[in-house]
Amino acid sequence: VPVGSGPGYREPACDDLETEQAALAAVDYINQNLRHGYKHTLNQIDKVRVWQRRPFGEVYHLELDTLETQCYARDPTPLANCSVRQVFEHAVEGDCEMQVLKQDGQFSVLFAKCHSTPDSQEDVRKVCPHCPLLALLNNTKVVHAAEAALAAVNAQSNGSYFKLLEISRGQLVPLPASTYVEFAVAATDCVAAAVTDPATCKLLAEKKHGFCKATLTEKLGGEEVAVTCTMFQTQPVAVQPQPDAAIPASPAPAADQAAPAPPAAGPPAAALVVGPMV
Amino acid sequence: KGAQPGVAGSAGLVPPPCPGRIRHFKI
Repeated sequence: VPVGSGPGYREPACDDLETEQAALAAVDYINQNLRHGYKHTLNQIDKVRVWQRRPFGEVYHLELDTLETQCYARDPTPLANCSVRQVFEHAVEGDCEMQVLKQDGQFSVLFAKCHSTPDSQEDVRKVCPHCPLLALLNNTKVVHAAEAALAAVNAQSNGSYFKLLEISRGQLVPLPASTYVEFAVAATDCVAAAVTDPATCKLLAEKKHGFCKATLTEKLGGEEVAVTCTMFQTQPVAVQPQPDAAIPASPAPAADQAAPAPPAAGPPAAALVVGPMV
Repeated sequence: KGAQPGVAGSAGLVPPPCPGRIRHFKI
Protein backbone atom coordinates (compact mmCIF):
# COMPACT_ATOMS: atom_id res chain seq x y z
CA VAL A 1 0.00 0.00 0.00
CA PRO A 2 1.49 3.33 -1.02
CA VAL A 3 2.33 5.68 1.87
CA GLY A 4 -0.55 7.99 2.70
CA SER A 5 -3.15 6.04 0.78
CA GLY A 6 -5.16 5.01 3.84
CA PRO A 7 -5.16 2.00 6.10
CA GLY A 8 -5.34 -0.55 3.28
CA TYR A 9 -8.36 -2.28 4.68
CA ARG A 10 -12.06 -1.67 5.03
CA GLU A 11 -14.33 -2.39 7.96
CA PRO A 12 -17.80 -3.58 6.98
CA ALA A 13 -20.39 -3.96 9.72
CA CYS A 14 -20.24 -7.22 11.65
CA ASP A 15 -23.83 -8.01 10.63
CA ASP A 16 -23.33 -7.28 6.93
CA LEU A 17 -24.19 -10.18 4.66
CA GLU A 18 -20.63 -10.44 3.32
CA THR A 19 -19.22 -10.58 6.86
CA GLU A 20 -21.71 -13.21 7.90
CA GLN A 21 -20.93 -15.31 4.83
CA ALA A 22 -17.23 -15.22 5.64
CA ALA A 23 -17.95 -16.07 9.30
CA LEU A 24 -20.17 -19.01 8.39
CA ALA A 25 -17.48 -20.33 6.06
CA ALA A 26 -15.03 -20.03 8.95
CA VAL A 27 -17.30 -21.91 11.37
CA ASP A 28 -17.90 -24.59 8.76
CA TYR A 29 -14.14 -25.00 8.42
CA ILE A 30 -13.74 -25.29 12.19
CA ASN A 31 -16.32 -28.05 12.38
CA GLN A 32 -14.94 -29.89 9.37
CA ASN A 33 -11.55 -30.02 11.05
CA LEU A 34 -12.60 -30.82 14.60
CA ARG A 35 -11.27 -34.12 15.89
CA HIS A 36 -12.32 -33.78 19.53
CA GLY A 37 -15.21 -32.41 21.50
CA TYR A 38 -18.31 -30.92 19.97
CA LYS A 39 -19.31 -28.93 16.92
CA HIS A 40 -19.59 -25.20 17.47
CA THR A 41 -22.05 -22.74 16.04
CA LEU A 42 -21.63 -19.03 15.35
CA ASN A 43 -22.87 -16.82 18.18
CA GLN A 44 -21.47 -13.36 17.47
CA ILE A 45 -19.07 -11.66 15.11
CA ASP A 46 -16.86 -9.45 17.27
CA LYS A 47 -14.67 -7.75 14.71
CA VAL A 48 -13.99 -7.74 10.97
CA ARG A 49 -11.41 -6.15 8.71
CA VAL A 50 -11.14 -6.84 5.02
CA TRP A 51 -7.77 -6.56 3.32
CA GLN A 52 -7.22 -6.46 -0.40
CA ARG A 53 -5.15 -9.40 -1.54
CA ARG A 54 -2.74 -9.08 -4.43
CA PRO A 55 -3.27 -9.90 -7.20
CA PHE A 56 -6.84 -11.05 -6.59
CA GLY A 57 -9.38 -11.46 -3.83
CA GLU A 58 -9.96 -10.16 -0.34
CA VAL A 59 -8.96 -11.54 3.04
CA TYR A 60 -11.42 -11.27 5.92
CA HIS A 61 -9.79 -11.04 9.34
CA LEU A 62 -12.50 -12.13 11.75
CA GLU A 63 -12.91 -12.45 15.49
CA LEU A 64 -15.79 -14.79 16.26
CA ASP A 65 -17.60 -16.04 19.34
CA THR A 66 -19.02 -19.55 19.04
CA LEU A 67 -21.05 -21.81 21.30
CA GLU A 68 -20.73 -25.54 21.77
CA THR A 69 -23.56 -27.66 20.39
CA GLN A 70 -24.66 -31.10 21.50
CA CYS A 71 -23.32 -32.74 18.32
CA TYR A 72 -20.11 -34.64 18.75
CA ALA A 73 -17.29 -33.57 16.41
CA ARG A 74 -17.65 -36.62 14.14
CA ASP A 75 -21.43 -36.64 14.19
CA PRO A 76 -22.57 -36.20 10.55
CA THR A 77 -25.70 -34.29 11.64
CA PRO A 78 -25.80 -30.93 9.82
CA LEU A 79 -24.86 -28.08 12.13
CA ALA A 80 -28.25 -26.46 11.61
CA ASN A 81 -29.83 -29.46 13.34
CA CYS A 82 -27.46 -29.40 16.31
CA SER A 83 -28.86 -27.89 19.51
CA VAL A 84 -26.78 -25.30 21.31
CA ARG A 85 -25.64 -26.41 24.75
CA GLN A 86 -27.71 -24.36 27.18
CA VAL A 87 -26.46 -22.47 30.22
CA PHE A 88 -28.06 -24.91 32.67
CA GLU A 89 -26.12 -27.74 31.00
CA HIS A 90 -22.92 -25.72 31.56
CA ALA A 91 -22.34 -24.10 28.20
CA VAL A 92 -18.97 -23.79 26.51
CA GLU A 93 -17.94 -20.89 24.31
CA GLY A 94 -15.23 -20.58 21.70
CA ASP A 95 -13.15 -17.55 20.77
CA CYS A 96 -11.77 -17.74 17.27
CA GLU A 97 -9.44 -15.65 15.19
CA MET A 98 -9.81 -16.49 11.52
CA GLN A 99 -8.54 -15.33 8.13
CA VAL A 100 -10.83 -16.18 5.25
CA LEU A 101 -9.98 -15.57 1.60
CA LYS A 102 -12.79 -14.61 -0.75
CA GLN A 103 -11.88 -15.12 -4.36
CA ASP A 104 -14.21 -15.59 -7.31
CA GLY A 105 -17.10 -15.65 -4.86
CA GLN A 106 -15.64 -18.64 -2.98
CA PHE A 107 -14.44 -18.64 0.62
CA SER A 108 -11.43 -20.58 1.84
CA VAL A 109 -9.77 -20.46 5.24
CA LEU A 110 -6.16 -19.29 5.41
CA PHE A 111 -5.68 -19.23 9.18
CA ALA A 112 -7.60 -20.45 12.20
CA LYS A 113 -6.98 -20.23 15.92
CA CYS A 114 -9.66 -21.10 18.45
CA HIS A 115 -9.81 -21.44 22.19
CA SER A 116 -12.75 -22.82 24.13
CA THR A 117 -13.80 -22.02 27.68
CA PRO A 118 -16.62 -23.35 29.84
CA ASP A 119 -19.08 -20.84 31.26
CA SER A 120 -18.44 -19.76 34.83
CA GLN A 121 -19.94 -21.69 37.72
CA GLU A 122 -21.65 -18.47 38.81
CA ASP A 123 -23.48 -18.14 35.48
CA VAL A 124 -24.76 -21.72 35.70
CA ARG A 125 -25.81 -21.27 39.32
CA LYS A 126 -27.73 -18.10 38.45
CA VAL A 127 -30.10 -19.96 36.14
CA CYS A 128 -30.03 -23.33 37.89
CA PRO A 129 -28.75 -23.47 41.48
CA HIS A 130 -28.66 -27.27 41.64
CA CYS A 131 -27.62 -28.26 38.13
CA PRO A 132 -24.43 -30.33 37.95
CA LEU A 133 -21.34 -28.49 36.78
CA LEU A 134 -18.75 -29.79 34.37
CA ALA A 135 -16.12 -31.94 36.03
CA LEU A 136 -12.55 -32.38 34.93
CA LEU A 137 -12.22 -35.02 32.26
CA ASN A 138 -9.68 -36.90 34.34
CA ASN A 139 -11.89 -36.92 37.42
CA THR A 140 -11.75 -40.43 38.88
CA LYS A 141 -15.52 -40.81 38.93
CA VAL A 142 -15.89 -39.54 35.38
CA VAL A 143 -13.25 -41.92 34.06
CA HIS A 144 -14.75 -44.81 36.01
CA ALA A 145 -18.25 -44.05 34.69
CA ALA A 146 -17.01 -44.02 31.09
CA GLU A 147 -15.07 -47.25 31.52
CA ALA A 148 -17.99 -48.99 33.23
CA ALA A 149 -20.39 -47.82 30.54
CA LEU A 150 -18.07 -48.97 27.77
CA ALA A 151 -17.73 -52.37 29.46
CA ALA A 152 -21.52 -52.61 29.47
CA VAL A 153 -21.64 -51.71 25.78
CA ASN A 154 -19.05 -54.36 24.90
CA ALA A 155 -20.79 -56.95 27.06
CA GLN A 156 -23.91 -56.51 24.97
CA SER A 157 -22.22 -56.08 21.60
CA ASN A 158 -22.71 -58.97 19.20
CA GLY A 159 -20.23 -57.38 16.81
CA SER A 160 -17.04 -55.37 17.19
CA TYR A 161 -15.24 -54.69 20.43
CA PHE A 162 -15.22 -50.94 21.03
CA LYS A 163 -12.42 -48.86 22.46
CA LEU A 164 -12.67 -45.55 24.24
CA LEU A 165 -11.50 -42.66 22.06
CA GLU A 166 -12.14 -39.75 24.37
CA ILE A 167 -14.27 -38.60 27.25
CA SER A 168 -15.86 -35.37 26.07
CA ARG A 169 -18.01 -34.35 29.07
CA GLY A 170 -18.49 -35.35 32.66
CA GLN A 171 -20.75 -34.12 35.43
CA LEU A 172 -21.07 -35.23 39.04
CA VAL A 173 -24.73 -35.32 40.08
CA PRO A 174 -25.32 -35.07 43.84
CA LEU A 175 -28.84 -36.47 44.07
CA PRO A 176 -29.20 -39.27 43.33
CA ALA A 177 -25.45 -39.76 43.68
CA SER A 178 -24.44 -40.43 40.10
CA THR A 179 -22.03 -39.50 37.34
CA TYR A 180 -23.11 -38.38 33.89
CA VAL A 181 -20.58 -38.83 31.14
CA GLU A 182 -20.38 -38.47 27.36
CA PHE A 183 -17.64 -40.25 25.43
CA ALA A 184 -16.59 -41.33 21.96
CA VAL A 185 -15.76 -44.89 20.95
CA ALA A 186 -14.37 -46.63 17.87
CA ALA A 187 -14.75 -50.18 16.61
CA THR A 188 -11.75 -52.51 16.65
CA ASP A 189 -10.81 -55.61 14.67
CA CYS A 190 -11.81 -57.81 17.64
CA VAL A 191 -15.17 -59.46 18.14
CA ALA A 192 -16.57 -58.30 21.48
CA ALA A 193 -17.73 -61.74 22.56
CA ALA A 194 -14.33 -63.31 21.90
CA VAL A 195 -11.94 -60.73 23.32
CA THR A 196 -9.36 -62.10 25.70
CA ASP A 197 -6.77 -59.32 25.63
CA PRO A 198 -8.24 -55.94 24.65
CA ALA A 199 -4.75 -54.48 24.32
CA THR A 200 -4.24 -56.51 21.14
CA CYS A 201 -7.37 -55.09 19.49
CA LYS A 202 -6.63 -52.46 16.87
CA LEU A 203 -8.87 -49.71 15.59
CA LEU A 204 -10.24 -50.45 12.15
CA ALA A 205 -8.44 -48.73 9.29
CA GLU A 206 -11.79 -47.41 8.10
CA LYS A 207 -12.77 -46.00 11.46
CA LYS A 208 -16.26 -46.63 12.72
CA HIS A 209 -17.05 -44.09 15.40
CA GLY A 210 -19.73 -43.92 17.99
CA PHE A 211 -20.83 -41.49 20.65
CA CYS A 212 -22.24 -42.57 24.01
CA LYS A 213 -24.08 -40.93 26.88
CA ALA A 214 -24.12 -42.76 30.20
CA THR A 215 -25.21 -42.36 33.79
CA LEU A 216 -23.57 -44.39 36.51
CA THR A 217 -25.66 -44.39 39.67
CA GLU A 218 -24.19 -45.37 42.99
CA LYS A 219 -26.35 -47.94 44.78
CA LEU A 220 -26.07 -49.61 48.13
CA GLY A 221 -23.54 -52.35 47.62
CA GLY A 222 -22.92 -51.58 43.96
CA GLU A 223 -23.62 -49.38 41.02
CA GLU A 224 -25.91 -49.28 38.03
CA VAL A 225 -25.02 -48.01 34.60
CA ALA A 226 -27.36 -46.85 31.87
CA VAL A 227 -25.80 -46.10 28.50
CA THR A 228 -26.98 -45.25 25.00
CA CYS A 229 -24.69 -45.05 22.01
CA THR A 230 -25.09 -43.74 18.48
CA MET A 231 -22.88 -45.21 15.82
CA PHE A 232 -21.95 -42.99 12.90
CA GLN A 233 -21.69 -44.11 9.33
CA THR A 234 -18.17 -44.11 7.98
CA GLN A 235 -17.42 -40.61 6.79
CA PRO A 236 -15.46 -39.91 3.63
CA VAL A 237 -12.34 -37.93 4.34
CA ALA A 238 -13.22 -34.27 3.94
CA VAL A 239 -11.22 -32.67 1.18
CA GLN A 240 -10.68 -29.11 2.29
CA PRO A 241 -8.23 -26.53 1.12
CA GLN A 242 -5.75 -26.29 3.95
CA PRO A 243 -4.24 -23.09 5.27
CA ASP A 244 -0.87 -22.06 3.94
CA ALA A 245 0.06 -20.40 7.18
CA ALA A 246 1.23 -22.20 10.25
CA ILE A 247 -1.26 -22.15 13.06
CA PRO A 248 0.38 -20.68 16.10
CA ALA A 249 0.23 -22.50 19.36
CA SER A 250 -3.05 -21.87 21.07
CA PRO A 251 -3.08 -20.52 24.61
CA ALA A 252 -5.64 -23.21 25.31
CA PRO A 253 -4.59 -26.76 26.00
CA ALA A 254 -4.62 -28.06 22.47
CA ALA A 255 -4.58 -31.66 21.42
CA ASP A 256 -2.59 -32.91 18.47
CA GLN A 257 -4.92 -34.20 15.80
CA ALA A 258 -2.76 -37.23 15.34
CA ALA A 259 -3.03 -38.19 18.98
CA PRO A 260 -5.48 -40.99 19.71
CA ALA A 261 -7.08 -39.19 22.61
CA PRO A 262 -7.04 -35.78 24.24
CA PRO A 263 -5.13 -35.31 27.45
CA ALA A 264 -6.98 -36.69 30.41
CA ALA A 265 -5.96 -33.71 32.43
CA GLY A 266 -7.00 -30.24 31.47
CA PRO A 267 -10.15 -28.19 31.44
CA PRO A 268 -13.56 -29.80 31.18
CA ALA A 269 -14.04 -28.50 27.68
CA ALA A 270 -11.73 -29.85 25.06
CA ALA A 271 -9.85 -27.21 23.16
CA LEU A 272 -10.99 -26.65 19.64
CA VAL A 273 -8.39 -27.97 17.26
CA VAL A 274 -8.61 -26.73 13.73
CA GLY A 275 -6.45 -26.99 10.69
CA PRO A 276 -3.17 -28.80 10.36
CA MET A 277 -1.00 -28.42 13.42
CA VAL A 278 2.61 -27.58 12.80
CA LYS B 1 -33.84 26.63 21.25
CA GLY B 2 -32.88 25.42 17.82
CA ALA B 3 -32.17 21.74 17.37
CA GLN B 4 -30.42 19.71 14.71
CA PRO B 5 -32.96 16.96 14.05
CA GLY B 6 -31.10 15.60 11.04
CA VAL B 7 -27.97 14.90 13.04
CA ALA B 8 -29.71 13.53 16.12
CA GLY B 9 -32.11 11.41 14.06
CA SER B 10 -29.49 9.75 11.91
CA ALA B 11 -27.19 9.10 14.88
CA GLY B 12 -30.00 7.27 16.66
CA LEU B 13 -30.73 4.96 13.71
CA VAL B 14 -27.27 3.80 12.79
CA PRO B 15 -26.39 0.56 14.60
CA PRO B 16 -22.83 0.17 15.77
CA PRO B 17 -20.88 -1.68 13.08
CA CYS B 18 -19.36 -4.12 15.55
CA PRO B 19 -19.74 -6.35 17.45
CA GLY B 20 -22.66 -7.94 15.64
CA ARG B 21 -25.85 -9.44 16.96
CA ILE B 22 -25.89 -12.26 19.49
CA ARG B 23 -27.53 -15.30 17.93
CA HIS B 24 -28.05 -17.38 21.04
CA PHE B 25 -26.87 -16.01 24.40
CA LYS B 26 -23.78 -14.37 25.74
CA ILE B 27 -21.69 -16.08 28.37
